[in-house]
Amino acid sequence: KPVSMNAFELISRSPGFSLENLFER
Amino acid sequence: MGCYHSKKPKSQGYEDPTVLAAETPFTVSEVEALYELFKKLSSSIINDGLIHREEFQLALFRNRNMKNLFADRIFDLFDVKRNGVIEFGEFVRSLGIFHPNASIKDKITFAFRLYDLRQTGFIEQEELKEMVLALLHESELTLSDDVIETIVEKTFNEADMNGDGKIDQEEWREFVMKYPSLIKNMTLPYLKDITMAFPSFVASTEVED
Repeated sequence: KPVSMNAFELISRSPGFSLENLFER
Repeated sequence: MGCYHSKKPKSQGYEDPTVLAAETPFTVSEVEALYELFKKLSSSIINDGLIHREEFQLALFRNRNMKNLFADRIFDLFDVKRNGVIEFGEFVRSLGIFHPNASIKDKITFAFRLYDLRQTGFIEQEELKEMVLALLHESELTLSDDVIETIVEKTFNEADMNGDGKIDQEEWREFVMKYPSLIKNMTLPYLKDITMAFPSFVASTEVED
């Protein structure tokens, strides 16, 4: 159920956190 | 010292790898490998040895104009001097927090500062809602206003243990201890293999001796 989602869990999945992309050659 | 130091001048903001290694979970070789990466990132648009916001966005999203609230916040936190660019020392120290061996405490603090959008020392309900809306905007997930409000309120009330209407650092720490997956994005396993990804420098320093 969407209402049982943890809001911080939701935002922690943003592509904005994809720092691993910095290492792509 | 070898010929490495005499080859070419280092960029503005360059710091001694031994100093950076002492202050972070990285070894000297790893800091040197990070310098290879830094040189690449800091010359992708403007070749000045500094990572500009657009270069950071380009590396993350392959698009220099891609706006993202969270990437923006990460850039701002990496830019410790707040001069609009990321210098080498700032880059290494900040990435150190994302190292698998970095302390959980540092990761929790970094995430808190990231989510404290207006830097008041607290995460407020408005900020949490703003971040959820930003996440929904960039994803394909669609939720009704009521559902969004419920998710934000429920999470906020659970984290705001003393009920004063804001989440402080200690409440955030306790909330993360309860839900450790919240800081999963604060660890980059890749950083353990950084010398394998950028071996050119390491190889060249080995032959010097």
